[in-house]
Amino acid sequence: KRHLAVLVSKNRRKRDLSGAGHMAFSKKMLKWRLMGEGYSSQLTVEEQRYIFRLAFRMWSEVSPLEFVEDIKSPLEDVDIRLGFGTGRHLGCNQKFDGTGQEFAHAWFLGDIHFDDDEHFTAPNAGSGISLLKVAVHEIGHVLGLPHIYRPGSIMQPSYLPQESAFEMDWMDRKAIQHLYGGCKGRFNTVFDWIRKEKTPYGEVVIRFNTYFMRDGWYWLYENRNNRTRYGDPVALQIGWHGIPVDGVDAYVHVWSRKRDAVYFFKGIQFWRYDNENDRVFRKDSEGHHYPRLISEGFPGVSSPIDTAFYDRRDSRIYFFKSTLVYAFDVEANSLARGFPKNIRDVFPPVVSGDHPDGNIDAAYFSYTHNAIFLLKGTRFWQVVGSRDRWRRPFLPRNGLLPYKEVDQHWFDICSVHHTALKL
Amino acid sequence: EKLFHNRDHSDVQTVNSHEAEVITDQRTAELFLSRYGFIKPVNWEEIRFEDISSSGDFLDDLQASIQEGTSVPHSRDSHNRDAYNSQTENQAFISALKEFQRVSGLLVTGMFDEATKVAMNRPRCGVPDKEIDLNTFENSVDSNIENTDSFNETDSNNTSEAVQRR
Repeated sequence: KRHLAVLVSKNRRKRDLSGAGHMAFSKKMLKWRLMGEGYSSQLTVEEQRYIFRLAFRMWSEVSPLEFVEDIKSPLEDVDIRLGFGTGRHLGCNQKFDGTGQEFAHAWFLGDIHFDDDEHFTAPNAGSGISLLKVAVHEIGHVLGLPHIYRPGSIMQPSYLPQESAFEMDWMDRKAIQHLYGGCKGRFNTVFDWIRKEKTPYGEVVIRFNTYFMRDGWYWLYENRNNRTRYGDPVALQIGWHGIPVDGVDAYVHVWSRKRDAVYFFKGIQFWRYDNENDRVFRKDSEGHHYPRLISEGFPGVSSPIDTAFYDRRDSRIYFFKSTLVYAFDVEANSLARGFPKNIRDVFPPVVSGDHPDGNIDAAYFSYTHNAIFLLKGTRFWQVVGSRDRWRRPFLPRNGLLPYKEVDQHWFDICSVHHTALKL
Repeated sequence: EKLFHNRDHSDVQTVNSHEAEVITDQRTAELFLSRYGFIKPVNWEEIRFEDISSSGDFLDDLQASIQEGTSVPHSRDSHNRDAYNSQTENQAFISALKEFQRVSGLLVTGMFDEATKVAMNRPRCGVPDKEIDLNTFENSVDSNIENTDSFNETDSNNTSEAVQRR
């Protein structure tokens, strides 16, 4: 009884009741290890560790949890321990049954055991039992999820051969977020990146993709699916060559009849991006070398800036710095008359007291919503547009509508541990 | 090692003698339903902490409980009682079977049909489907913690000896 009590009390420190009243880990960063005495005889050790890294990362991509492989700490300090065994295994009370039927089991304390009599295979092997799928399922149990009988759920008790697109669906995401909450965090910048494509008939069509950036990584957000691209976040240097690897302050796309230029801003400098060659310009067609000083490219704008966006309605770039807004007329290549102004004067609150008051994180014009959003912390304010004023004429021009939570509008933009960025 | 000849281990052979018992009849089906909590919710966490040296496997215990019968001569009352118990157990089995069929998306027949047999023999996770609420389990352990602490305070000498022995 004493031994049981000590174990439960130790367990209690790791686990607590979540906000919803369910048992869950009480910390957001969890350590895991594939035990040396529990390697599978069917895959190389590196394959096994890679698959488990991927499995943990898949949970990290849809929850505020981060997982790090720990091969150095004492075993009792590791939160989740994984191992393979057959029959009586690893000091476990539950004997495996041999080939067939039970393929693994997991415990709330964090041990996951795989039956090495099953034919586990690497992802996309086409035969056998996908170790990745089983691992994701068992990690779900360790995190506190029970079996779920819904078709398509990763927590279904029975194994179904892996489909080519094995990912966590909406309901599974919400199930884990019910225990641990949604993913919150600030962003450096958010933008819709425009690209031109030619159809098979030779027509040029305009398409866009939405990107969220935070520090040294970014996500592509799929608006129609209400989630990020599978496998994101990605390190900045992978997708955006030449911009600062630790992040940017702003992204601006100046797009008018005369101009089509993409800029990234960081500190007191800015870069122009070459969409054709998918990297920053070292020297553009106008002879400008990059990076350039913001003070040279945009005279009158004080740097560093918080963020910026280009407003196609008036051909101005709006730069935000502390409580000030600088409206830069790109045609005149100078600050608009009367600027800088206080942010409350340019973007007044619709509801008194409901305003970000400066130090904006990101200013984002969304083609999906045809609206401008100002993001700060975990909240955002939508700027009153022409349609809003048509419906409610009393709304102030460029007013800020009451705030909403970012994670209730753009879902599951979750960080992963930096060691998981490169599997 | 498991025998293989190909470089990529794609022909690794499994030892056929070590195969899980196939579920073929009511007895094995009942074992399945008991193991995964369909007849009665399983206290999965308690099984985790059971002294492995003193207890048999959870499944072995189940098998024993299902196979063993009493050898007490039947009186008329005991016969009626046994008949009642048997009927109750059978109802429990059918009810559990129906629940399994329902959650598995099968036709709910209450009969151990071919589709149900196939579903039961599919590879699956060993965690029970129906578990006792963990909060209830921990609350019951909390009361043991209090009792244990008081034991430690009054018998510290014996406790330290016990610790040393362990």
